[in-house]
Amino acid sequence: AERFNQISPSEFFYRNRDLAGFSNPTRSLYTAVREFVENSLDACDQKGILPDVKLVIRAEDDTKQDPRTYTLTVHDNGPGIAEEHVPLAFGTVLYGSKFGLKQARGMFGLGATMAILYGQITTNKPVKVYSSTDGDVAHSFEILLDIQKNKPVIQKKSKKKVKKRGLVVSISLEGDYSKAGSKIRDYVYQTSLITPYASITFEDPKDNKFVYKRILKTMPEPPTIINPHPHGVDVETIRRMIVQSRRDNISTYADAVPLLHKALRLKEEDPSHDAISERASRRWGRLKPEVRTAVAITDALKCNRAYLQDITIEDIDLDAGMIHYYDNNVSQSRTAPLQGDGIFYSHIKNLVAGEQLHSFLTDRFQRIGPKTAQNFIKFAGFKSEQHIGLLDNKDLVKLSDSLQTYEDFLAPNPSCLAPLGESPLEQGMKKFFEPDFLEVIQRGASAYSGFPFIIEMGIAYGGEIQSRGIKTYRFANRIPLLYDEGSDVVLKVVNDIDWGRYKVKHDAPMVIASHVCSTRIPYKTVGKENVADRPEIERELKLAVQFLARRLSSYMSRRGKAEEAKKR
Amino acid sequence: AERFNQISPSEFFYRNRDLAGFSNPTRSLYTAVREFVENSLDACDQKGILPDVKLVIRAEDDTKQDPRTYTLTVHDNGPGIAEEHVPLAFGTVLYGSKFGLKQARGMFGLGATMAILYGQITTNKPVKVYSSTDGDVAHSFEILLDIQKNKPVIQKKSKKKVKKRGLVVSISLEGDYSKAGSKIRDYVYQTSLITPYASITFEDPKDNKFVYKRILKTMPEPPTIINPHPHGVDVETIRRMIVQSRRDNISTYADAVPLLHKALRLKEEDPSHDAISERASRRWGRLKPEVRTAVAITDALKCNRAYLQDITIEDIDLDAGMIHYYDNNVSQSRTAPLQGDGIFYSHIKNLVAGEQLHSFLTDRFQRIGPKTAQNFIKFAGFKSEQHIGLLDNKDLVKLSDSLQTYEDFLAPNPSCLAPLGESPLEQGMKKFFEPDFLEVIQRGASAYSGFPFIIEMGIAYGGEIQSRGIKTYRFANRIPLLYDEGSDVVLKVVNDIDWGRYKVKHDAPMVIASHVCSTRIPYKTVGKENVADRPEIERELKLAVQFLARRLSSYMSRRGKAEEAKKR
Ligand SMILES: Nc1ncnc2c1ncn2[C@@H]1O[C@H](COP(=O)(O)OP(=O)(O)OP(=O)(O)O)[C@@H](O)[C@H]1O
Ligand SMILES: Nc1ncnc2c1ncn2[C@@H]1O[C@H](COP(=O)(O)OP(=O)(O)OP(=O)(O)O)[C@@H](O)[C@H]1O
Ligand SMILES: [Mg+2]
Ligand SMILES: [Mg+2]
Repeated sequence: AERFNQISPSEFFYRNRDLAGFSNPTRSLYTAVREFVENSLDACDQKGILPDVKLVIRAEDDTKQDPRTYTLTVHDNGPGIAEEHVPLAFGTVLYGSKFGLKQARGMFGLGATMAILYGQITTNKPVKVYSSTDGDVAHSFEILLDIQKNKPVIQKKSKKKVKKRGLVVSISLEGDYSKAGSKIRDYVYQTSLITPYASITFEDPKDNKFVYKRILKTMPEPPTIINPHPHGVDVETIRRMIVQSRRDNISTYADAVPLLHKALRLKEEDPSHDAISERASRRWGRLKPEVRTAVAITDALKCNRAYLQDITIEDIDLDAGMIHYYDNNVSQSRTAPLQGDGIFYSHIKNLVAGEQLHSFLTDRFQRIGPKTAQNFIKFAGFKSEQHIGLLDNKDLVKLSDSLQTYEDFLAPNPSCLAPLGESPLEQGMKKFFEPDFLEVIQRGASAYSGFPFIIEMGIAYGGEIQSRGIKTYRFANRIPLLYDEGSDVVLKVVNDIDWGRYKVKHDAPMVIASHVCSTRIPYKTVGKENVADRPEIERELKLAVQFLARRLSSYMSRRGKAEEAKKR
Repeated sequence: AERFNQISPSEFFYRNRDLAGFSNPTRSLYTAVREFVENSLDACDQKGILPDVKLVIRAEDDTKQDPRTYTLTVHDNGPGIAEEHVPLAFGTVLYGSKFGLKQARGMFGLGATMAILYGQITTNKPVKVYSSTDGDVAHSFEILLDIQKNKPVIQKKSKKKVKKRGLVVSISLEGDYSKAGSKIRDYVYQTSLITPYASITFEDPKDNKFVYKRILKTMPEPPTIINPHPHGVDVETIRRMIVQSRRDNISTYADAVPLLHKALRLKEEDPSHDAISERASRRWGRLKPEVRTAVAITDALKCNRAYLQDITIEDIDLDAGMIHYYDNNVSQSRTAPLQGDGIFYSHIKNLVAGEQLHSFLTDRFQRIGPKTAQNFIKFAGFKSEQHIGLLDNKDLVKLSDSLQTYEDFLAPNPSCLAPLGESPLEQGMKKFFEPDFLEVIQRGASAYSGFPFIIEMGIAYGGEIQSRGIKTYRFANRIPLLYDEGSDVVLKVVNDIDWGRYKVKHDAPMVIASHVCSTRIPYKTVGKENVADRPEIERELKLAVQFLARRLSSYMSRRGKAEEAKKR
């Protein structure tokens, strides 16, 4: 007989760690640096803090040859992590704060934990974390991972007084700086280019110090979380939105509990549920919806007012005639039968039927106004008053398909994006390349599969540029991508251009910097090194390159004419 | 404050399903076909059953345009899945039977569940599974996935009489056959090439029937699970092997329980633990180790013989003076204190100290004989009698590093591999290409990072080959790889060859079929479409190509001379 096993997600990524960029000591050292630096920058961006990030890599034993043990430490002045979240944030895979629909470098809830895992399996040492959220006290932890169970094991924990807020994370890991060093230096250099408001310091194993001071003192607007766009839905997403809408609707009773006495004009201090039900049925017409909900629940659960505040309604199953709720007093789920008639039951039926399709569309999605909702409902073949809780399975599929194919929704709202901006990108490229020619462009917001994105790009030519031949710097959500360019959509677009037509020779001293921002970068791998060629993204990149290439071409002509004039 | 969340692995792969090959209706239809067909072939290979696999794709509504809803069904004559495992096998991500170190197509415990997930989120329909393990009764299930909780929800379940053993799985999903069709037909065609002992039938949405009958009636030897090779270890692997060794050692007491009476010459039917302890200490010298273990445990737990059979020892913590065990009667973990002296305690101390390093190496690893173990121990700076349970953290790292770097271990044992064989590969290529020239080679077993692998390759030229220019067919563990060739190591190697030197023109009617077999194919993505360029694999591929290219070159010269002779 077959022996079946369930493995945890940390076990999965332990066995398949090359999928996450931890394939050998060279690549792993690079990936570990990235994961920690990107976490620090995300944390600072989130809170509008001008980032000061320090990266230190030291060899444990200078007499050993590569590959050998290194200590990797990253310090930031960010918001830190609250004491109760530190062990899980670093000790659990698929645990994080970046799962919402908003632009950030992180998205998987994996990165830091994978770096720590790699350190642990090569050196057996715990990760050290120092976190201060208030600049007064820091909590320090030493944590080992239980890889099979996907949970942290705290080895040591203490507190100390500090003067600065922020996070420090330090691991020991087997790395190869002789091979990874130049990639790491490029990574720091390019991060500084795309994050001109961040100050980054890098101390390498040979005690060299690379300092990149910020050239901007203003931060871009932090992005905000937004509702899903209709083009990004599937049946599962809609089902969850309907469940959420029902839960929001039902849980209004919690606000009603303090109002019960007044609304029902009850005399007793602690009225029985019979008294509540009886009084409520007489005043039913004058009761607010949330009060009605509270009463219907006390009636079904046969409980008093105080009990209402200790429970959470989990689900209402009309077919089975049951209410499922969680009793916080005993930490257990319970069930109560629903009486199949009367005003309380029909109120509960209404709760389950839920809001109408029209308000569901305008409230829970982005970019659907009342008129658009109406037109869409007609297109999809529903009625405006359709209650979302009463949609059967076929309807859900019809709604999902129609939302994805309806063409008259407005393009997604880009306030969930935080592009760098043309001026900061230009200043960054100017500082790093000191070119003769520099042109940047920020395209308007576009979308793929309902995910908004913006392309920013710059071309620099001549001046202090040392390299020969088009050198393409790829960025996504302000992360430099240094590997796997062969299967990245940006290289595909750049190579498809006939540069000769724009007067660019094959050994031109030219640099292209391409920056894609999105609530969700379509990476091809968990290691976040290359971007998939979604048609919408490819098209926007092409338009950006063509625009900049034309500008470059005019410059090349003018320059050509000027040189000829000189010769004459 | 940051809102932290834990997401389940199914939720992770739902959100990031393009990582697993489910990026759009075209690709998803293709990937779903692959996942089910590869499961059927794996299951048959496992049990030495000549596979009969039938793949059926039907459009639900022929009047609709692509992309539209399809029903995808795969039937096999394999061993089926036992009733109790069906819901988890198909309804849970990271659950499977292929996590051991042995060649198989599957490796992640994801594939089938992802296809079912994609079907569910596009059509809201449950998967239907019919499984018969005995050819007499089939269990049929309709299963929906709870994606947030990573568990199956059984909608329907029933039994019926059948005449054949095997599995049928059927999903409804949104697909685009107009775009995916040619890739799917190529996949079936190439699967038949690399699996010449399998009969595959494909019924497409237009009612075409493609039949590929088996051309071989013998199956290759099924691979066997083997011990890890020392080059494949890290500290985590060694730690787990030590824990396993300790558990194996301790759990021998279970065999001793029936022998206790006889060994201790006990008169009572159910002696008290005092009686057992007292009798045992007098006969200690004559007791077998497993009997001593049983006695030491009854003494620590102060229990009788019957109780011993209801417990499982989980851990022994000498520092804390505790035995942790699981009581199956009450399904709870319990703890008992360990008395710190006496013969029972020192026996327990020996159990914890564990086996000696020498036997640990020869028993638990592959390819370490007694002499090699001795030389290795000397190289690593340990003593032969070192007890593995007493290795401290520094020692574990030293042992791990030494195992990885010691160069005199034999190459990994390839009995865990199941290559196709030169003759089957040749017959397959002959049947499919009917070429003028055909040469195949199977390289000897090699290894990367301790994982054994074998390269098989064939070059076919002329004859009925229609394509112009070198066409490379890539296979890994008998799976055709049809996407992302641009970042696959095989294409890299083929393109690096200067084919002109071998008299091959750029429009030659030539085919290369490359097959990599390994206990672990280093795929770059969860979607299993391209293989990473591990240096050892790249080198073996290069040697294989060069060998075949030289043979082709001689053929081209002979042919060239023959044609010249004709002309004259
Ligand atoms: N330097 C830091 N400052 C503040 N919070 C941090 C820091 N580093 C990590 N975190 C928190 O820990 C969580 C887990 O980090 P981790 O890198 O594992 O996942 P992630 O960044 O969410 O996603 P990804 O895997 O894509 O990097 C983050 O979501 C964030 O909330
Ligand atoms: N046709 C089949 N016959 C017998 N067993 C099967 C069949 N299909 C699936 N299984 C069982 O179900 C398990 C889960 O299948 P699934 O495809 O999800 O994972 P996997 O094949 O182990 O790994 P991978 O994700 O790499 O495909 C398999 O490990 C296998 O034991
Ligand atoms: Mg991160
Ligand atoms: Mg599978």
